[in-house]
Amino acid sequence: KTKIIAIANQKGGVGKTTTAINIATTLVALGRKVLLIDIDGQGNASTGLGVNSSDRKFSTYDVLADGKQLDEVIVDIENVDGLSLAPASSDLSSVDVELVDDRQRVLKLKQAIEKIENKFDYVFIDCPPSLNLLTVNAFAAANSVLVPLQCEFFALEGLSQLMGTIKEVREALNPTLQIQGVVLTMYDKRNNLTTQVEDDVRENLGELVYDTVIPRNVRLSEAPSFGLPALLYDPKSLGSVAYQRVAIEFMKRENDK
Amino acid sequence: KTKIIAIANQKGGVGKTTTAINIATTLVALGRKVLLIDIDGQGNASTGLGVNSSDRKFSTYDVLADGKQLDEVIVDIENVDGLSLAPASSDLSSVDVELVDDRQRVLKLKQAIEKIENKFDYVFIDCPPSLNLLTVNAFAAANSVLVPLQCEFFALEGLSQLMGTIKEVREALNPTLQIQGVVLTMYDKRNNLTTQVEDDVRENLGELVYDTVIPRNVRLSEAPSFGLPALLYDPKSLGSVAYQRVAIEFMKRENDK
Ligand SMILES: Nc1ncnc2c1ncn2[C@@H]1O[C@H](COP(=O)(O)OP(=O)(O)OP(=O)(O)O)[C@@H](O)[C@H]1O
Ligand SMILES: Nc1ncnc2c1ncn2[C@@H]1O[C@H](COP(=O)(O)OP(=O)(O)OP(=O)(O)O)[C@@H](O)[C@H]1O
Ligand SMILES: [Mg+2]
Ligand SMILES: [Mg+2]
Repeated sequence: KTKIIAIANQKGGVGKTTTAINIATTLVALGRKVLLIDIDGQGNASTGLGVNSSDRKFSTYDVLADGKQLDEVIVDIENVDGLSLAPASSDLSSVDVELVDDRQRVLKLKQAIEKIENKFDYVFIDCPPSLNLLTVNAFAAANSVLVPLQCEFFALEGLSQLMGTIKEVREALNPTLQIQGVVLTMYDKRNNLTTQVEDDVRENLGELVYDTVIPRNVRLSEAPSFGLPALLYDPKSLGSVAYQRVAIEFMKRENDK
Repeated sequence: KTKIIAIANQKGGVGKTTTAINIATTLVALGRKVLLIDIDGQGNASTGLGVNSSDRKFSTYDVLADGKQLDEVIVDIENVDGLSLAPASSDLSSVDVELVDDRQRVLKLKQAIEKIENKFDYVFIDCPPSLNLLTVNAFAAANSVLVPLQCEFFALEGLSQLMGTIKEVREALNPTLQIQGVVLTMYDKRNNLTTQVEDDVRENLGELVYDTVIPRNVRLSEAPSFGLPALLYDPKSLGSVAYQRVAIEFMKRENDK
């Protein structure tokens, strides 16, 4: 059965896209068939995998706003054999307003994924930094939500709002929606704030928090400028190794369910 | 004449809120009367100045969606004598949809600010990480836009989209809207990516880019957990000193216009 995971956190710049690209790539390296759906108007997951805006014939905007099939939008990633992508486009940022009169507006992505899901083992959805219609579409379509959490005060602030929205979608739209887990990102053990945030989160969320943390590592932020996941750009870097461990922990958690 | 500045960049986590809080505080320390308007549903600028969500009787949501006067929403910041804040609330994230049928929806903030602007020398607007109705409201109300730019590849990617939206608002709503400047944030000179981004931005945007850069400095991210601007939390820290210099460069650029 295909597993559909939204990667979300309305706090900006916490590592959603970096997590989506690098977990997806590791799972492909482990032989799984993976689709990454980019529903952020910035299109960072698309660019980070080498699919520039000029190469995107259609995008997830066409799926959500014009009823195009995901099949017609999906491209194969040249550098990562076995990874498919549904790229984003900048007009996604106006979808909220365009679909306001459509009673099915929160179910567009779910309906689109249902038609193609059997082709993949995992479908990941990279969300924008907001709790808008796009993120709600992802929550309605997903089995679970993976939450990258930057070890910073402001990032911790937003966690209860995020959990609240997940609960609302579970009650109104998707009764089986769960939290897949919380991954601590940009972890710097020399920094007090990091350990304070970690202690706080592990105390409140316990088992949900992954054992593996992602250290701050410049190779992770260099890789997208080459259109490559870190796993291909610099496989032995601290960042790459950490994401490989996170992907393995992800699969273990999925199998233990 | 009051100057109204939107602090915006749809890329998440680039330092918008940190820039808004610390420039506003420095200008107050230099004797100016400053209002900070928080229109991000996360409410980080409000919390970062010690105004927790339980202390916010009204918010900018009430101004935009219910026509409340800014006067009724503004609070004085206890720790920073002379700084006023219009706090945010989490229901801001549904404003796009709620105002969709209101023909004046992009001018709500502008109309609200016009009624109170003579009371302040500077009005700063902290924007959410998106190019939605809230950010368009800020662009319609502002004289100029200050753009914090993180020295990272993904952050650079989004710059042309941001500039495009500013141009659209200038042509449709606000003919005098300008770019006030671009401030490089989380600058780490040991990191190749930082200098590559800097070279790229200075080449393309020239004079618009501030001479002063903001280094990555942990004291900047610790301060908000005490409800204090860095200038009060640790005035001699590298981050604080850099923001004081940016604020002075900001005033110089405003006076030179
Ligand atoms: N562990 C890390 N170490 C160093 N840099 C990182 C790390 N993770 C992400 N980055 C960099 O930090 C920035 C923010 O990460 P990313 O864009 O993945 O976050 P995001 O949550 O997707 O942002 P947005 O909210 O804008 O969608 C990017 O420039 C990225 O390259
Ligand atoms: N120069 C800096 N050095 C170190 N940390 C910083 C710096 N500037 C900001 N930070 C921290 O980085 C994180 C992101 O900054 P901030 O929240 O100000 O960005 P933002 O653009 O307002 O984010 P959002 O897009 O979510 O509104 C925060 O945790 C903040 O404390
Ligand atoms: Mg992203
Ligand atoms: Mg902010």
